[in-house]
Amino acid sequence: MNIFRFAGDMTHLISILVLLLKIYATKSCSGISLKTQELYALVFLTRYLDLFTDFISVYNTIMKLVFIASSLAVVCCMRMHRVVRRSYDKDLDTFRHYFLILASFVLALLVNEKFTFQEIFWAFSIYLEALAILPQLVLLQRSGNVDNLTGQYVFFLGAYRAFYILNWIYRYFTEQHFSRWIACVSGLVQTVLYADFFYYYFISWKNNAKMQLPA
Amino acid sequence: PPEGSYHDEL
Repeated sequence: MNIFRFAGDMTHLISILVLLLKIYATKSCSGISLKTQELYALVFLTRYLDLFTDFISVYNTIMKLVFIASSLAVVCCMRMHRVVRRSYDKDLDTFRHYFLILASFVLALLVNEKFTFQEIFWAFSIYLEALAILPQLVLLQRSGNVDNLTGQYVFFLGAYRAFYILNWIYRYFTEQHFSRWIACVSGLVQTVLYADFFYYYFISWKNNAKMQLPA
Repeated sequence: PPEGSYHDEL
């Protein structure tokens, strides 16, 4: 464990807490893409298959449980909760995310560390996570205005993987046999996808104005 | 597996 990775995990946790706060406090999920939430639930379920077989540390196990439980809770809440579900932007959240699932799975079959069940699903979860934010970014683009909590949620979600890139650089230089190029390349793609969001987020923060994404 | 093993990251 290094400071970059710990900062990344905490930033990721903050993004989840901000999302839960937004939904709980406003009893609304407007501006939140259910498809992105479903993709994230799939990412965690397929990445942590070794949750009960490989014990790495208490921290590792607890964080995995928190990520799985929170992503499933948000999906259930957005689908079932009678008040929250009414505020879901169903007609804006139309990204065909099944293609993302299919593309990630095909790529995982072709490019993986080892052709085993667990490794293929691990690579699948890495590729899918890089693309999972797309429905959310498309929804924000279409809805134009971004409310503060939603903007902060997406910002922290993007920032966490940027910390992980620093973590991989650090581990590359400090651990002789460290080679995790699947996660590195995918993490880079993931962070680049946020680039324009970060730009408009910074502009709105600098001008202390409400965040506007160009239609 | 110990820290630094293959999938020790979240």
